[in-house]
Amino acid sequence: GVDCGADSRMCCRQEFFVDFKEIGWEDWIIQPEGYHMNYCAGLCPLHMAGIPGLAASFHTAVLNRIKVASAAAAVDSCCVPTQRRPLSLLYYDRDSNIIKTDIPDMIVDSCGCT
Amino acid sequence: AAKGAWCPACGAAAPAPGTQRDALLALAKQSILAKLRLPARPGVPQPPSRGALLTALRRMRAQRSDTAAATPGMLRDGRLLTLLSVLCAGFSSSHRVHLHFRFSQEVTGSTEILQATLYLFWAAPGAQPITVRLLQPDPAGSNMTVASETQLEVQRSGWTTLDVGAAVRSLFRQETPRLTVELEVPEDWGSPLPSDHSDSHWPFVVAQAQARTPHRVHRR
Repeated sequence: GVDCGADSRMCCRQEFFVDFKEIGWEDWIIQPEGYHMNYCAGLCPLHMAGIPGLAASFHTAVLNRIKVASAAAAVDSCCVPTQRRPLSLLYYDRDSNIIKTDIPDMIVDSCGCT
Repeated sequence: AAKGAWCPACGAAAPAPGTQRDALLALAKQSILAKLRLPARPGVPQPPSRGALLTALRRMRAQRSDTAAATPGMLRDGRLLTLLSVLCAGFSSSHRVHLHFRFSQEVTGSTEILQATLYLFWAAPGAQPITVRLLQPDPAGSNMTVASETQLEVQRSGWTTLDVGAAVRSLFRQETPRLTVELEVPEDWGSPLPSDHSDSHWPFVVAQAQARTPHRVHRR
């Protein structure tokens, strides 16, 4: 996967960190101190379709040429998460019980084009 | 979309950075609450300091792994609860330190205490022992009476534990479930009280309790 830079236009992973103290949630969420709500952003031109990130290899180069040549089969390709991991939370519930929960698929680790 | 560009999906102009950040923060809140199935963020009356709580949780886990090994026959059917009460108030005069620990009433009415342990952290213990008194409200008046008195020897700095099971058990039969511990400390000892809110060595009580099974009435 590719991480977005300042002027990235192609499909990449944009990092975004939510500090629980900043949103006033540090009193009921004990751990962690924030949430990496990364997201996918950028364009998916035809030659990047179907590639989970820029796999710079001979095979990719060949595939690209075939796709460009067959531009007639233009298809919408979207920049979406291709790797995600859980968010583990330790928090108080309404009755002041201390709960530990692992919420699946909450943190985006890499993005790619459909 | 990049700054000043248009959004490829809906064609709208890219929002100003501030607006975009607020929207993402709102999305983060909504996403977490939805996944936890909470209608709104819970309110926590007086949460203990995070450092103190994490230290207590780590000590509890260490104790639970020892206890499980020592008493393999412990309840495994999910009715076993672990209650944690971190110091809610503490006052010290020249030789005496008073520690107060609260338990919520919903819990005291529905559980039976199996065991309870008081954890105290001493940074600089002295040679002589200290006197630990467990106080409970005097039914006749507003004073406190001594439920039990123990001599506690501390050989080295660190955490020290004391069994307070009997005191907590009797506490759970009272109106205001609050455990008061009085420590008589020689001159050369440091105080077990945390120096400030960021200090993570707050005294705390861990109790193992069993949820009371509902009273079943069999009719013939």
